[in-house]
Amino acid sequence: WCVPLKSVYVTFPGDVIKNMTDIQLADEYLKRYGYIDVLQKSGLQAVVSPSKALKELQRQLGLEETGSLDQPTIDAMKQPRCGVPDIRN
Amino acid sequence: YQTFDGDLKWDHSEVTYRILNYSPDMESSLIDDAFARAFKVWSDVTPLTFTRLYDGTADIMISFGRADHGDPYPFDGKDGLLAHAYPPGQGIQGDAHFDDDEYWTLGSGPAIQTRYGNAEGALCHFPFLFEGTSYSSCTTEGREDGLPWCATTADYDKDKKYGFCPSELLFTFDGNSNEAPCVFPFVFQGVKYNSCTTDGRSDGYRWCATTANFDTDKKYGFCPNRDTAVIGGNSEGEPCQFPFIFLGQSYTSCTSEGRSDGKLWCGTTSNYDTDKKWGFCPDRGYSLFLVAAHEFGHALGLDHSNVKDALMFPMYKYIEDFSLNQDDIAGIQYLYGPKTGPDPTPPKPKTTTSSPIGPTKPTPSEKTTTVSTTTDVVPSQDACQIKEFDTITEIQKELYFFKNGHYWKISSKGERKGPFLISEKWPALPAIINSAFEDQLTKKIYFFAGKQFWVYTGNDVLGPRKIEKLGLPIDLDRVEGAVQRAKGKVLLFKGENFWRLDVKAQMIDTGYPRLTDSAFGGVPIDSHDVFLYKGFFYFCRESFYWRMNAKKQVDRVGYVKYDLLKC
Repeated sequence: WCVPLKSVYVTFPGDVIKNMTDIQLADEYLKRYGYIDVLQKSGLQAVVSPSKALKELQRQLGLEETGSLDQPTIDAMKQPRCGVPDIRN
Repeated sequence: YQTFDGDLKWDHSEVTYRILNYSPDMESSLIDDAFARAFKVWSDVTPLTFTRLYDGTADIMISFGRADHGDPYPFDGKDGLLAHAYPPGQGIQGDAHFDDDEYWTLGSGPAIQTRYGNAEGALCHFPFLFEGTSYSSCTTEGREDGLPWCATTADYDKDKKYGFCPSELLFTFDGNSNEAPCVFPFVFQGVKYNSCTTDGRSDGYRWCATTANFDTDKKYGFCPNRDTAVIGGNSEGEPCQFPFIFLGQSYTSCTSEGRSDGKLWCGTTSNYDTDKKWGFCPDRGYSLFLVAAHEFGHALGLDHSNVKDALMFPMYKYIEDFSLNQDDIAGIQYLYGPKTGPDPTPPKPKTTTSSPIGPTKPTPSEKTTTVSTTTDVVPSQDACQIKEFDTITEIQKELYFFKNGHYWKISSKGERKGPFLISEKWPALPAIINSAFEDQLTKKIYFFAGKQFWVYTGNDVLGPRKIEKLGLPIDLDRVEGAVQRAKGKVLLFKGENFWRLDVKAQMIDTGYPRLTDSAFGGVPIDSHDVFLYKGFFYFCRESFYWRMNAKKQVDRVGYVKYDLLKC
């Protein structure tokens, strides 16, 4: 019984949160909370590199500003939080 | 701290709020209380006041919803995004929305307020012992009516303190049935239902009919979640079914198998593989108070802070003994300034020889009088303009307010009626009543005025009799408060003393008076009115009340006018 079980992930009906990769999670998080795809007053989208967006997120959340999708950043993205964007669009 | 662009803020300091609906996770009274405490976080450090409205448009409209809930920012199921709010302004601005796919608690597990029983509305105590077995959730053991119950102390066998847990068999919420319980089976669109259902709704809320036929009667309410109910998934509100089969394996407890996020879930039928019915298992939940205090910060004009210990930091963290961080205080005071002076107390009316109040208008009979909402109001007959009532008491589950020959009453739905003439309903009584109570056993109503008391049984009256006949001191000039206790006992208050009256024996028990301060710490010893309402003790001084729970903790201080009188 001590042999590790081989986990099988399934898609649960009605589950709003889908199984997603860390990169998908980060992409959605950065968009949702305003770190990328920022609309300028001109109406054009400013291009924000993922690294810059991650750094800004890490600064906001008090994490080490690595600019990369490291484990502390992924963990922070999985924490429960307020839905109001951190960066106003 | 940060504020929104342009320093958005309310242009008035008397901010109003309205609770549009409730979550099935907690009793409405606990939700009301969590929101009130969350507002108090901000009113404690600013000149802002928060007044609850029960209809119409308030500055801050509060609601619970799931996924797509009517604005452009859908919620995301359990965990993740918990709530959001809009900065001050008209329309949706200022509103606060809470994701009802979360499990809302007071932050440390199920917060289950009991009803009925003998615990006077105390919270369940988990775990508790019953006949030697330990229970960590409400149980129907020991009962034949299927009503879940819990003990409110650690050991039921020793203390015998219990109450009933929320269930659809006990009450519903919202809807149009005034909290009536579900009636099973009920008919909806020709189909018979034996349990709460989400059929006919797109928001996933479980409901039931409160008569046998919804199609004809249209009476319904929403089902409160039992503490054993799953959260979210596709079976919200259903209990786990153990054992259940998942991918051919049998599970006798919640599992995280099948999920990459590690969350515990269970099947709500015996076979997930065939039925695909599931939900998340209850956990500690999120503190509605803490999340609401954060969201109300947005609704007042604060954006997210990057100070980790600040309330306005975007991530949720449970704190047992919450206090506002200096960063939050600096932020809100940047917008509204600091609180000035002591807590507001109303100015005392000047004594004049000529009353500004006109002659008393003829008062219609109780049957025809409704809420006084016209602008042409005689102050003496407008309950909302009365600073201090002669007495307040609960009679037949309605809260009565007496003042100078008149009375008003608030129904359990919060509807105010009056004024009525005391002399029409209880003709033997004087205009000014100092105290009153309804005996729980006999339903007789006792009135105290000065050194006399009267007992009404329907329209029959006994009295006046001298209060010294009850064993109260001869020099006692009046009784100012009365609180019904179990087994025919009533506590009578005057100033810093209280006495226990044995209603059946019509005599004060030996060992009294006792000091109010020693038994009811934290309330004003000069309360001019004391009464019991919905299981709480209320001590009134001027226009304020101190509310004490069954554990004798002062859990709320508020305005009689707004909270009780619903002005």
